Amino acid sequence: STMSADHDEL
Amino acid sequence: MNIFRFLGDLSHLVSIWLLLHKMTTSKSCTGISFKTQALYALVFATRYLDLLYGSWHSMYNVAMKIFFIGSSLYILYLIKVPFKPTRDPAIDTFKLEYLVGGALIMSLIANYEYSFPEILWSFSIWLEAVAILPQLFIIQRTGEAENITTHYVAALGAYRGLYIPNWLYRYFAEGFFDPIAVIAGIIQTVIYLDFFYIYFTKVLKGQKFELP
Repeated sequence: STMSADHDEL
Repeated sequence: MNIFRFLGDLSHLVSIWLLLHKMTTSKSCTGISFKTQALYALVFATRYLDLLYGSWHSMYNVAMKIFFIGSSLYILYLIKVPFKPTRDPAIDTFKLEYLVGGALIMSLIANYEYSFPEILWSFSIWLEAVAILPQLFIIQRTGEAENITTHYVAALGAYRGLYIPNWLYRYFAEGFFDPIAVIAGIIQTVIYLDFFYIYFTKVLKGQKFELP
């Protein structure tokens, strides 16, 4: 699927 | 959350406060790049409207996202409506097409998943990396800047600069590594280095920001 970071940063 | 990220976000809030303070007290947007502000509004819209499809991490995260979207739109309004007569479009001539086009190409090459939300996220990251260029271009063209404007740019640069120790900390403490954010963030910080050199050697020593 995805190695995407969770994008919890601004 | 660690201290570097928190101070970075705080610095980002301070930068927006400085910009609003400059405009509302002088009732002008002289020396401010509308193009840079428009790019930030686009950055925030493309990155933070993930709120609409349920990307809710924490109250802190949600509140900041709403604040950054709202304040960027308010800044565009101030420049375009009440302070419009004080803007000189003739010095704000950086070509946005290159920045938006470059960010679009990078977002298609470097993303974590070939999906609309992930490409939008990547686009916002690459666009943010270069969004300050029209503002720096104005300062370079005019060869000087008001102190308050330089404090604004410095606070903005400190924001992404502080994210670098945050990423180092997260890599070692949490095993977290976000290569796209890190590479774009380093590029963004490097873009500020020239500015920071003059800021530290002149403005912080009480002199006016003037290019040699």
